[in-house]
Amino acid sequence: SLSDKLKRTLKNLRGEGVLTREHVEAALREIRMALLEADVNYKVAKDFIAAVKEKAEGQQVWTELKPSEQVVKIVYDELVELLGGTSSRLVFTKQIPNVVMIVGLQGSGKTTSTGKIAMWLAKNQERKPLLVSTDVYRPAAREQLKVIARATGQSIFEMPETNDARTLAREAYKHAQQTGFDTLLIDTAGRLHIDDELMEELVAIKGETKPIEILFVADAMTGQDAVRSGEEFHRRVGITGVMLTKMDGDARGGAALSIKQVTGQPVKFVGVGEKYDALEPFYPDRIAQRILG
Amino acid sequence: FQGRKQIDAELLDELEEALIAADIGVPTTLHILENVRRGIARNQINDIDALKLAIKTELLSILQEAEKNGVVSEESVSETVSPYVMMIVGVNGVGKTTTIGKLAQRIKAEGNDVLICAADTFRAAASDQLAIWAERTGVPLIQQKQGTDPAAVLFDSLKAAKSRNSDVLIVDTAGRLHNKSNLMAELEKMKRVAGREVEGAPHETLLVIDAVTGQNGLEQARQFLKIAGVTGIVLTKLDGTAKGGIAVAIARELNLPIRYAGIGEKVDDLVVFDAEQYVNSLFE
Ligand SMILES: Nc1nc2c(ncn2[C@@H]2O[C@H](COP(=O)(O)OP(=O)(O)OP(=O)(O)O)[C@@H](O)[C@H]2O)c(=O)[nH]1
Ligand SMILES: Nc1nc2c(ncn2[C@@H]2O[C@H](COP(=O)(O)OP(=O)(O)OP(=O)(O)O)[C@@H](O)[C@H]2O)c(=O)[nH]1
Ligand SMILES: [Mg+2]
Ligand SMILES: [Mg+2]
Repeated sequence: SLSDKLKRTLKNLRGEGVLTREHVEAALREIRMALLEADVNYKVAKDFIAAVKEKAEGQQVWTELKPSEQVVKIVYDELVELLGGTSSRLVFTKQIPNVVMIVGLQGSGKTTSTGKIAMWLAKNQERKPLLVSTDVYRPAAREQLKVIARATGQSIFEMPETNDARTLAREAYKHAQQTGFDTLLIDTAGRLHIDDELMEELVAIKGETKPIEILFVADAMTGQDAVRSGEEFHRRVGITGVMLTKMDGDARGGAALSIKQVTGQPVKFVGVGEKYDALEPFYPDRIAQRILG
Repeated sequence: FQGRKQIDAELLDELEEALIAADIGVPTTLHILENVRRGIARNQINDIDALKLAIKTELLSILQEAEKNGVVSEESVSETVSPYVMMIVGVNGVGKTTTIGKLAQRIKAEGNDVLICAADTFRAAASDQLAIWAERTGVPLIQQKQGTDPAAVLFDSLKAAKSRNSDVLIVDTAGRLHNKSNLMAELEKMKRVAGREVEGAPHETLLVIDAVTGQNGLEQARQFLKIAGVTGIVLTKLDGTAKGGIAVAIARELNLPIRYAGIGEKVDDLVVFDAEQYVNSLFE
């Protein structure tokens, strides 16, 4: 773990009054390694190290902690602060319906998460959600959401006669308005951030439905590319939050920090399993510990 | 070359970052740069182009070494062993089912009778998804309803393949995280079932790795290799911006070769992995 590595690195340096430049330089290398191993983007790691260096150098040595423990605490606190303590409760308005769009790269867990979020909102925020899949590309995608809706007792809007994502979104919206569902969850097809046509499709769906929330669903095992996809989805569509999936695995989840830093948007939910109740709100301190190993 | 050493230090930093940015990982990056530094010290590398070439050569040798040690191919299995069984495994959402559609197309086009086994009996609409691929490629599919024991579907598929004299059986499995011991045990059980029905089966076990995967991909490969006996890697979603460098770390540590690359969502978007082309693309 990082604490062990820092203990070893710093054990021969004398702790005398202040954290010396020597203490900090020695520790920074270990911290950078830990962040890269945890898949934090190397540019984000660089900025993070610079911030920690500034906070650490010249600080009074705390008598109850060894220098290594003090450095770990500075790093941990900085990480928790950056990951941000924003509430994961979605903020709704009086409008019927409030629309939540679910977007992201292929295979990240959007369809499964749409079912989970619907269940969570019904249970924890007393919402009446309607689901719709606008994935007209992937084989059996609409069927997949239908099976999930049935399994979780949710209502789903279907329009098998169309193969246009925009039409599905628009008609689902009207249906929610007319039948009083206060929340519309729109599952979208996985797509590459460099696919202009498909990114335009997301902008069009957004235009039709004016969502209060656009959640970027990202896989916890995403590596250095998290910055590129997160940034591009934010630039072109505008995300309002992130859901990090497959956190029941052993990926350290550094992508969370990378995406937060580059989009400024908070992680709101975490997926922790394949079942539809496997959703948790995001706790910055937990993922900070996980990133630091 | 007055300022040569100076240039190299900064340039080496830039190149180190390029390798890290490609998800090659710190240990493999340091290993490559160490060898390169030795070449610089011996005056064998004297300018930027030579430096880039040296790094490319290091990467290529890692991948080619794995190809040598790696794999089983269909040619190494006797003609009398039938069907040739390919199991497709990996964590959730990486592209297993889609890859099978592409593989079925390719293998059928080579003149084989292909049969597909829908052994993901867990996830919503998993067999519906595979059924559409089977229909698109004109390949028969063996499936059972959701909740059936996957080993039972596999067993039925092996029996069907033998009675139909299929040349190749491709087995789709449910996505599973490598730290779930019960799910990994399920995979082990499926291998035993295959081995009892057909000599040496599964003859090929391909681990599908998503090109966006970071360092966790190495742990995925370690666990799947240990428990499911992986023989090769399929690197998917290389049509994105991620470089899939974790496959290089996997090649170096575990000697697993990359057999195919997924470059899109359509049935023809699968290529036999070309190490030289890949290494060149890392520096674009
Ligand atoms: N273990 C685990 N698996 C998950 C989690 N979230 C989703 N999955 C699995 O990840 C796989 C992909 O999920 P999907 O919901 O189909 O992903 P998607 O983003 O909709 O995929 P596309 O629509 O093709 O882009 C499935 O096997 C899910 O069961 C999670 O939090 N933990
Ligand atoms: N761009 C791109 N997308 C791909 C590629 N391979 C698969 N996909 C997409 O990735 C998503 C997931 O593919 P699946 O084949 O369902 O993945 P899987 O591993 O079978 O998923 P689970 O069975 O749920 O674990 C789908 O949207 C595919 O179209 C590829 O090479 N490039
Ligand atoms: Mg989906
Ligand atoms: Mg699948």
